[in-house]
Amino acid sequence: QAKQTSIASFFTKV
Amino acid sequence: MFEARLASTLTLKRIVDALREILNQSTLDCSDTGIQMQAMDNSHVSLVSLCLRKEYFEKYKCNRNISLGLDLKSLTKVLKCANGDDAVTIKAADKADKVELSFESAGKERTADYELRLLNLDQEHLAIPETEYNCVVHMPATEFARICRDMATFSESVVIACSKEGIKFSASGEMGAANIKLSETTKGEVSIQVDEPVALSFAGRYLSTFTRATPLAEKVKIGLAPDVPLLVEYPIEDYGYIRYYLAPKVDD
Repeated sequence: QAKQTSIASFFTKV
Repeated sequence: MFEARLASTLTLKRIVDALREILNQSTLDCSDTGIQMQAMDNSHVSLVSLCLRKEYFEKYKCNRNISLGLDLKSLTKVLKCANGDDAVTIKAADKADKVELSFESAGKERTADYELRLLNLDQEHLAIPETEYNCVVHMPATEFARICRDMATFSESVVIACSKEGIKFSASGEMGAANIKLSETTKGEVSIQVDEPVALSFAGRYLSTFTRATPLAEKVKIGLAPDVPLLVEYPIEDYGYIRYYLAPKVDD
């Protein structure tokens, strides 16, 4: 079963 | 003082249509170079980034950076009051709590002004790094929309696999399986650049949502690299873009 990742985990907050 | 005029309301309608299924509200950041917007969907699975350079506008004035928090449903209602070939001017005073949209008919015989209340939105800004995509594909935007629609019939997950042979979209579910493969065409409708083959799984529902931007552009650009979000980019003439980023699904 593939799990959806969060977009926020790929980009850093500014 | 912010003021921007577009010769045709149609493109603004199309831009808002491309955003409003993913976002309910968003903040337009206006500066002397143009308008930028960036926001994640409510589930934080995708991110949409809009850029409209000032050259896109017939007239553009922005003395001081200003952020316009907009409710996209309300904006859509206002845009419905205008004809596609009306010119539109967007105006906001510094520190204003409202934005004004003025529409002028093509023959200039009818003008209509609307005010929209601005929202104070807390928005997280994410730095989007420059990514070297291992696979970059350009294809007709209508073809991509068709593929996304057809994939959705079969499964919620869509695997996009790209190699030198082509780009393949696959979905399989209870009903059966679908595979669509596009190869590079000599006429240039489909171009495929591949450094390394990549295969990733994505939520088809989001891909379908991105295709709401189809009327904005002839071609769509797709960027794939291992373990990073998919890029789906629709250029807006030569003066900007809507970029959608979609986080991949990974094996649990």
